[in-house]
Amino acid sequence: AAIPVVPKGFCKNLCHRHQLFINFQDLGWHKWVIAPKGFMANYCHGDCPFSMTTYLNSSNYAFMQALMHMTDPRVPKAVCVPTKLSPISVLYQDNDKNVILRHYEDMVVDECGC
Amino acid sequence: QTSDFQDYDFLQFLGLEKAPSPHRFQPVPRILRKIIRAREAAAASGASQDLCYVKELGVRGNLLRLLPDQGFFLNTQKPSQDGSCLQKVLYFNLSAIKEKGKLTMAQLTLDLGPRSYYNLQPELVMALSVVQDRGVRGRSHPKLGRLLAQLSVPGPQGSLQFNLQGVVKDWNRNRLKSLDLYLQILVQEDRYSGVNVQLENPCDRLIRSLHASLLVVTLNPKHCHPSSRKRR
Repeated sequence: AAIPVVPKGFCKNLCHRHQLFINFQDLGWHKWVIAPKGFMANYCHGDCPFSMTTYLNSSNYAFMQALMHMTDPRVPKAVCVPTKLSPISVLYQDNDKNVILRHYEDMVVDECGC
Repeated sequence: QTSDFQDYDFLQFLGLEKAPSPHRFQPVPRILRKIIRAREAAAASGASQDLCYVKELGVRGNLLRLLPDQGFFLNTQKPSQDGSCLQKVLYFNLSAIKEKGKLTMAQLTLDLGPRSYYNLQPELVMALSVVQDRGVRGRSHPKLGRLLAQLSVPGPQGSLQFNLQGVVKDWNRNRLKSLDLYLQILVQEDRYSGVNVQLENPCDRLIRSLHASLLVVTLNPKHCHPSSRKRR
């Protein structure tokens, strides 16, 4: 079947990455976090209609779930989740005068998909 | 109220009970700045990173901690009878390492201060030993254990690094609460005598500029095993 053309303005409701920057200064943490100044706390949000699951970086499972949802609406739609994550490193000082460099994996959402 | 709640959760997530409130920032060693800049550059370029390997140090680990020396000098007067210019007990509080996992590196950095601009600098002989028993501060001499390093350097010239593999083994075996080391520095007078230029006493300069710190690297297998998904 031809993939239906997505109507104008429909895109912003579709599943995609929303950018959100956490500035440590806003939390008052700049007094003990040496670097970085903050980090991208992006999140995934948006609709996962059947048409989305055929060409976006979505999983086969999402395609099947969307297909089942069309057949039987009691089956929930596929959901919008991170498909690529990256780590951050935080250099900070604790109360015992120790300087600590700690790595946290899966902290930043780079890509989203259904 | 809401932001406090988020604050608390976020701090717990970062592995902290509460937000540190340091009076002043400790000097951050170049190596830590170099690592975090490399990580930030890699993140900005989207390059994939192995969180569990610190390539700048050549060891596996996902948490680096710099512990300041909290020890004390044993002699601050001029060279004592055995000619040693400086005797110091270095003390590092290892109980600060709270996270699970194993130690993969313990690197002692001794900064003896910058090179003096006089070419004639006294040669220094340094001996670093493990302290078995600290004795009573100011009254008795510490009881020494194994000698960790002995070397002579042609005068103060910035930082010297010592990788203490024995300490790594001991800590992984029974999570030591502290590390006590004994540092003795002797001045080789012969290169120094006969100089008529009035130079500052090398001991005073050493005692004033010595700065010691211990960089420890820990590897948490829960975070570093590639297949494990972190529990939310």
